[in-house]
Amino acid sequence: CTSIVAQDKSGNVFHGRNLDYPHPVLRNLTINVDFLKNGEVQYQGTSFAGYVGLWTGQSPNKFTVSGDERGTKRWYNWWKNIVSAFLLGRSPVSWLVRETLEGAEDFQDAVMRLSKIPIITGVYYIVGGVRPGEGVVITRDRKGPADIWPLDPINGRWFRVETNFDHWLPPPARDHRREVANKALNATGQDQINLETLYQVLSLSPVCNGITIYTTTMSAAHPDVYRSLIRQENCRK
Amino acid sequence: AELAPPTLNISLDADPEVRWKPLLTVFDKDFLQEAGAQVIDSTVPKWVHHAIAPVVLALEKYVPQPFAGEIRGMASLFGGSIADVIILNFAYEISAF
Repeated sequence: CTSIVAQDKSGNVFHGRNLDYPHPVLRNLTINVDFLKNGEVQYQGTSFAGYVGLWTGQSPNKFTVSGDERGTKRWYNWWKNIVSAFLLGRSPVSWLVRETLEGAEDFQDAVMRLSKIPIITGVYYIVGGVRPGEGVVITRDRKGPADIWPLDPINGRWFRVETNFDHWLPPPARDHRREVANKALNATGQDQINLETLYQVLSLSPVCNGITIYTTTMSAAHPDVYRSLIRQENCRK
Repeated sequence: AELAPPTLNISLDADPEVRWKPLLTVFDKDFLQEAGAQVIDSTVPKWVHHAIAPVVLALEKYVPQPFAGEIRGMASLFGGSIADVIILNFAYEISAF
């Protein structure tokens, strides 16, 4: 997966993501879901038929969120996931996204919940808000945050790119998604970034690749422009 | 061409067991069963699937609400086993093992 949170020169925050999964049948199971309370949209997201969690979603006029897989090299720690899940009763990572979309008051509250509430296994949560500077990549361990990486537009860090590796470490040599996305965002520039140019960055190979299922672009301050598109052949190498 | 996925309205005011019923206005039950089986086959080795299915079923009571009700409702809607729907919903955590 690749998630990007970026801020333009006027302080608008944009959030985009590619969801990658090596099973093409998911293209035929992808759905947008509007969760309603008293007939009104309380939050919305993109998911798969049969799956109750969310990896992508927005709470209108509050915040947007996406989740990216965080792999672990310590495979022999698999038993800790089982203890986390069943003995400690922790949430799957996608359920915490949904619970946060349902319960968080604003961007700050969402970041607190997504950082601190124990989950079964590690993940990256990317969150965008409605005010300038409200964008962050949260690197999660089971118990809490391993790292918080916010936007820092005053110092020229107007975007953050997260794929599936800790941002402070180089990605594997074979994986060029981070490099290509960083280069494309710098070439686009802060004065030209918007949901359309963000979509173009997310459409570049190998950011978009043969296992990209869908691309979502969203901005919490403008909930009506939430858009997910299922990627087809043109996204393949 | 890139297509927008279908949009479903899910009412949080409805009981968790029935709130995902609108899925059947968009998807065929047989297709959902078949697609679910494909995802499980590609995520969980067959022998592991057979071994953990009864264990997962026994652990169903530890799944919190509203997710437990929603999962039970999905299984009933698709005509599949609860164990398989739980496994699907833990696909990320299982693949992280």
